[in-house]
Amino acid sequence: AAAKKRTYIVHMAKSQMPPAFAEHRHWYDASLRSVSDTAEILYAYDTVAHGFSARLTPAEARAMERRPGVLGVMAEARYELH
Amino acid sequence: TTRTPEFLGLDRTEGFIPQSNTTSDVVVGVLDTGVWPERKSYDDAGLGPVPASWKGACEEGKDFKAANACNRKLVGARFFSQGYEARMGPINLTRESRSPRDNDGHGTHTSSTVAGSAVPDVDFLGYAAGTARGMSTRARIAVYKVCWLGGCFGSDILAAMDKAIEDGCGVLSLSLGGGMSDYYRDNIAVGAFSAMAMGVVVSCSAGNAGPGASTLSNVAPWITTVGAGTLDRDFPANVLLSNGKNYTGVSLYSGKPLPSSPLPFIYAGNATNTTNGNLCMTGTLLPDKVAGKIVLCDRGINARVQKGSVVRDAGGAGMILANTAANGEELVADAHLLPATAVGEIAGDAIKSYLFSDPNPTATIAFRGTKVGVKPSPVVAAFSSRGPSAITPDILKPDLIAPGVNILAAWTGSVGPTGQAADPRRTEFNIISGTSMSCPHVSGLLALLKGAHPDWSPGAIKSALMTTAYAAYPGDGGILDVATGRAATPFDFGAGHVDPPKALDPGLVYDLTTEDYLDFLCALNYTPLQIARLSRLTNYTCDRQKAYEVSDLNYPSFAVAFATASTTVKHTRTLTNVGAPGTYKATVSAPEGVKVVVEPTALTFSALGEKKNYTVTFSTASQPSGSTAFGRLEWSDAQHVVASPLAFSWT
Repeated sequence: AAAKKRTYIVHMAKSQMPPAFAEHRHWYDASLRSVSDTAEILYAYDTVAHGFSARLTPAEARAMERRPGVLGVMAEARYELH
Repeated sequence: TTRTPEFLGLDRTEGFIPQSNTTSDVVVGVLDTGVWPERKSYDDAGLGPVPASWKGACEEGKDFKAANACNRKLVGARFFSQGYEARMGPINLTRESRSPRDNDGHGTHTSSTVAGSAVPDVDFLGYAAGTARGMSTRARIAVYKVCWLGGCFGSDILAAMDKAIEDGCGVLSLSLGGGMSDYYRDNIAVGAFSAMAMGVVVSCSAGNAGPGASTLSNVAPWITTVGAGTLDRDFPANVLLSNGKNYTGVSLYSGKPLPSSPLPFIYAGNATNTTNGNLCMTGTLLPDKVAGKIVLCDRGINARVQKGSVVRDAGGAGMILANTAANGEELVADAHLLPATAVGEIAGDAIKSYLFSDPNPTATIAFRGTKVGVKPSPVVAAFSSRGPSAITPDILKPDLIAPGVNILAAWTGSVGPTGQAADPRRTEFNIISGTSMSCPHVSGLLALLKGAHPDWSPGAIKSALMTTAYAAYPGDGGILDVATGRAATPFDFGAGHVDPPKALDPGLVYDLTTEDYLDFLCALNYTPLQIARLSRLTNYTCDRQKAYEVSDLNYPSFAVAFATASTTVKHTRTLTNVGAPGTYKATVSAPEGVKVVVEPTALTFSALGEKKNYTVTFSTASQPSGSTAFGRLEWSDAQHVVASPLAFSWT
């Protein structure tokens, strides 16, 4: 399963954070935990995007897409120097 | 950068650029391979305190101590490796540093090109001597290391952009790119959208996938997409054949010269047992065939400088690197480890003809040093990626071109100038080429403009650079394309080559707001979720009653994709006065077969900041699919010329 994991960027609707959470990071953690027991947040984004990145299997990514407050789940792209 | 400031006319801008804090308060964030902070380009002499608004940091690593690295020039340095390490495994600390230190050279080169301090009396192995300096010497640099030996990953890039905006960067420079994907899927486009919305200008390299059509990266309209051209400097190294013919090549070789008498000369394809031996791939040359000889290698597949190493390792005395059809006449100078020169396809074919016809061919290479004042210049580099944009053909890309061929700037101490493991040399500066090199030229100019006009939006700043760019040589026809030898088109150079003295005083600008870009996304039929990913606006919905059109985006250039049937397309634009009151009149140079009508044909501005609308209607009869044509629309008050390229394609 680890070999099948890819890095995904999960875009979240910041304004839709349930009141049970005091901080967005906690909400992101809980959302991630709901689809994966092992995945960890690589980065939490707050300025140019709202959300986080994490290593997920394709099935976990699909499950994440269905979570409340999730705007989209994108596999990260690879870039090269020009 | 010992030549580009002069080539760009920056020596003529002194009176236009305020020496106030606004110019030195601009911090340019460079997302790249890090920095070698000990280079003199990061000397902070003469700079005032770090801007009070700066919130960045100088992150430490084993080989990167903040106290020694950051100063009033290099105000920030961070690194982002979590995405890279999650994908590729732990960083190999014997090969690169888990710190902002640049072990590659690329990031040091780009950041010093943006805003490096002036360093007098420099050269690269004796070539390109002069004072090296960034395009905005008073701006500050913050480096964000996002690229590692194994590549650059979107999660790291987005994290760096996130932090750079939070830190207080006013300009972001990214000399990297990926393939083509919809804006909401592209990590750079996503980050750049919010950056733009927060007043940050983002410039990105167009890519080096030219000269094929539709090969661009970083085509989002809120990004300044930068292609590459040459400057008026060359490094001639001529091939002298014993039949009396000589051919011009280029080289940055510096070392023991070839003997004065000609040497035996052989084609690599005749000195190998492998089918691709002509390319001088590692281990393919037969030492007994090449020992003591000059070897002609064909360009392609492996690195140009590696071919020289292969010849040298096989005992060769020198190398002539010949372009094939893939590269045409484009010549890129390299700091080869043995006497070598690069020649274009035409010369290469002629030299091969001699090689195959003379039973005892001999040759030598004459290195001529540095030549300036080369004409015509600029010409569009063959490698520079070309339009039209595959994502939105109705937005003309690239936006413009800037110097990107044979650029001297600071270099890492980790590797030699060729980047090859076999290169033991260490140099303070290096000369390299790519849209990676043209992008930071523009980033530095954007910083200059932002400093001179701190109240201008990112759209206005970009417009100023675009509408003042030139597309023709003085009185001597359009800018040429080295790939074809013919006049280049707006699909090659966008609005043209940057002209910073004029950009500082453009007269009028095509301003663009976040709202304009949201309308653009609506015109693309983006869903609310897709718009939210880009804009972070979760409650934004397009108005179903409104007829959104891509052609309504107030872009400083025009791209019209006609259907094959005869058709009419109308664009609406708004010009904002950023100069003195005056009346501007429109002139159009339209290609045959396209009727262009501008209404009104004159616009009078009586106050600073005043806005005026106009429409331009393009009509055409049916044309074969794949046809293209080009023109230009100019507004002029006799003092300023506000120019827009027109690019037409028939699908």
